[in-house]
Amino acid sequence: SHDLTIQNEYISARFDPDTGLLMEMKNLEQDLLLPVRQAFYWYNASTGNQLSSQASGAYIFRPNQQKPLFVSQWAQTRVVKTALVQEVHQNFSAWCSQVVRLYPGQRHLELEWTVGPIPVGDNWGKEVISRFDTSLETKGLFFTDSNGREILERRRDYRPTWQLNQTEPVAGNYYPVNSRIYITDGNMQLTVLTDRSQGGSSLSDGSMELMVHRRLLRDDNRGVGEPLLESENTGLWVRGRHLVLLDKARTAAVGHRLQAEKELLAPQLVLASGGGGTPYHLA
Amino acid sequence: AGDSAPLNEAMAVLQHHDAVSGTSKQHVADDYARQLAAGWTPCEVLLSNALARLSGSKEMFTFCHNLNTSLCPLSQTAKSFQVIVYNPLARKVNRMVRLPVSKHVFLVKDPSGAVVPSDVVTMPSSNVQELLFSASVPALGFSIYSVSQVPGWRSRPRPPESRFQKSLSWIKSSFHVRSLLVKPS
Repeated sequence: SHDLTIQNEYISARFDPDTGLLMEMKNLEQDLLLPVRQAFYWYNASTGNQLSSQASGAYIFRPNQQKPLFVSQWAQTRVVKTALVQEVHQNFSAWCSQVVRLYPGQRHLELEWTVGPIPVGDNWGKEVISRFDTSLETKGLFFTDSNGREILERRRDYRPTWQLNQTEPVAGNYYPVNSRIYITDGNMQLTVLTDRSQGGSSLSDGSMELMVHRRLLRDDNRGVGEPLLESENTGLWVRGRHLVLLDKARTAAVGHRLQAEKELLAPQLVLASGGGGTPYHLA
Repeated sequence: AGDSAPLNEAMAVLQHHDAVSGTSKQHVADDYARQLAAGWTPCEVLLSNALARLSGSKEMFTFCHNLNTSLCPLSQTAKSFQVIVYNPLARKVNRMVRLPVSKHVFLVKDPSGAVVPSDVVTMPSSNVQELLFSASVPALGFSIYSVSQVPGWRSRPRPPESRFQKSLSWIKSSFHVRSLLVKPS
């Protein structure tokens, strides 16, 4: 069918048949529906400008413009549906792809992203983000965790402990995300769990972004003495996962806290050739 | 004899913010990776000894570090193998296990010997086969699943795209581009 949807008992995700991008998420159990657009973008890394010679580098994130550029406005898609998994494979470009997955019994959408090697043939350093855009009226607020324990309220262009004169509208609103970032309008909450620490922010109401990979061409003059540019000039590619949960604001914490523990302390696999091991006892 | 001290030491060194965020000079980042790799090897011995002791059977245990890129020589070549799933959480969990396998059909049995539902899924982008089955693992414990190839059966390869389909998907993709170029995005 032209309609691209994956679903299990609890969650359904619908994709735009024209662009292949995620466009809507439903929590079937709580009867919640949220239009969610997710895509990859990249910030053009600053090499210094008339305001400041500061370049984007290992220690400094400083895009040369506020608006990131699309990696691609559409994705070539392939759908896999079996009894044990439903997944949409999205191919955005030669260096950016993603698999959106749903397993039976799972109350979150799994986005396994693969980014890199980031091309720098145009002599532009690039800082790649995954961004979720929704209709939630978040009034400038978003929430990030501190080491998976305390959740901190963040307010755009604001600091609770001093009068901020915002000079970097993007980087000045980026915060460390160790395990989760979320936005809420008080009724619905959209949470993204990460499988590693990333930079994250909400630069406009209803929007949430996480930086997944960077490749820069200048040193930021803060001591490293070399650009954040993997050696051998081939560039690294990175694969990770974002788990997306849509819940009522009131009950969202149960969902993301229990799931985050399962991610942090995920089961470990060990293999052994089939049977026939030597009986082993202490003696 | 296994030993976890080298890995503890490496993890202690890697608390440095440069290690956590990858913002060191390249050769320092490479050395961080070297320390982790050197620390992991004696740890595998320690884990193997613990599993042999706890399961009462000394096996050649194998650790596949590249499962996230669908690489695992043992599961991709063996006709039968065991999957030991260890759960570090203090509560029972169910986890979908995904393992790269050869183009065959497999039978998966749980610790009690009962057959569990499994699937072999072909990854569209890489044509790699992955075996899926759901594992139930006790709190702070492990479960041993056995996997064996069903002789004489091969998994249905994804039907090759016919020339017509190939050209159709090409037209669709180029159409997308043209429509995006024409339509204001």
